[in-house]
Amino acid sequence: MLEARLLQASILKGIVESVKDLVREANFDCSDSGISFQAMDESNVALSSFLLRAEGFETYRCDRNLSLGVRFSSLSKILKCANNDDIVVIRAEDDADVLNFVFESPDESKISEYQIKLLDIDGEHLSIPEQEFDCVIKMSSSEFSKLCRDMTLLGQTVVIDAAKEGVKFSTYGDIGAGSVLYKHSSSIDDSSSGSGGKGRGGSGGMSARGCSIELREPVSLELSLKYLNNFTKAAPLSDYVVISASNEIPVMVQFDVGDIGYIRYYLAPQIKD
Amino acid sequence: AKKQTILSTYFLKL
Repeated sequence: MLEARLLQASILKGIVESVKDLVREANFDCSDSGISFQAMDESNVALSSFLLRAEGFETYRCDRNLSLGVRFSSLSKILKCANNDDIVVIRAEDDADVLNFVFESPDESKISEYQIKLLDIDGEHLSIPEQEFDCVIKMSSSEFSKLCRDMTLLGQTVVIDAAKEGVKFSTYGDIGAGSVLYKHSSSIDDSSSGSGGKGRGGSGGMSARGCSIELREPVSLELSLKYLNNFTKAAPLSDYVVISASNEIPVMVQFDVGDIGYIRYYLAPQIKD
Repeated sequence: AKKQTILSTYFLKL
């Protein structure tokens, strides 16, 4: 059986909200090392994945590997019943057809129980090689959200050009064109021990618009803004986003979720026809 | 013109 106790419902709520518009249903793979998930959107352009490590839970028990097929819209509904600061216990018996949730208020004065029906899903997994990227960009997640929103006002795709001078995001459309250049700033690394605020409003003041860029080779990549905007739904979970890119392969966009794990998205690039 | 690629072009399906 699986029994996992998570101190903050907001983490699970946030993860589900940041995936549910990209993926309708998928398997949660549970093992003694944690809970993971990987699924593509219907058009096979974007892949969403997350990992919640066993050590990140207050208590975690998984006797044997389980694949729990869930529909994200159902999960989202159930999790709306939890308050952000509730403790969540997730429980599934071996070979069960339901997934049980217990929400406990922090003062233990209220305990709610819900369950959702599990689905049999033939999940299609992709084998994603561990790869070194030519360019790794780290910026505040709220800045990334604003950037994607701003670019979307003008165009449908964004071109990321990373070079020695910095990284430039540019777009164009019917009404005109726009670009934003970020120069490398090391200050972004200084504030990780700062306010600890989660995304909104930036963190630690000076680095809110900073951008750290590690570059091995210049990279130029065109990406769909529709998907990037979907990825920014994970921004409330993390102060920072890390965008890893190489020419002509899918970009990886990662949001670390506290000490418990991460949400990672892959997006296939647009290339010359 | 640019064409949207799909992930299975790059990653192996298991």
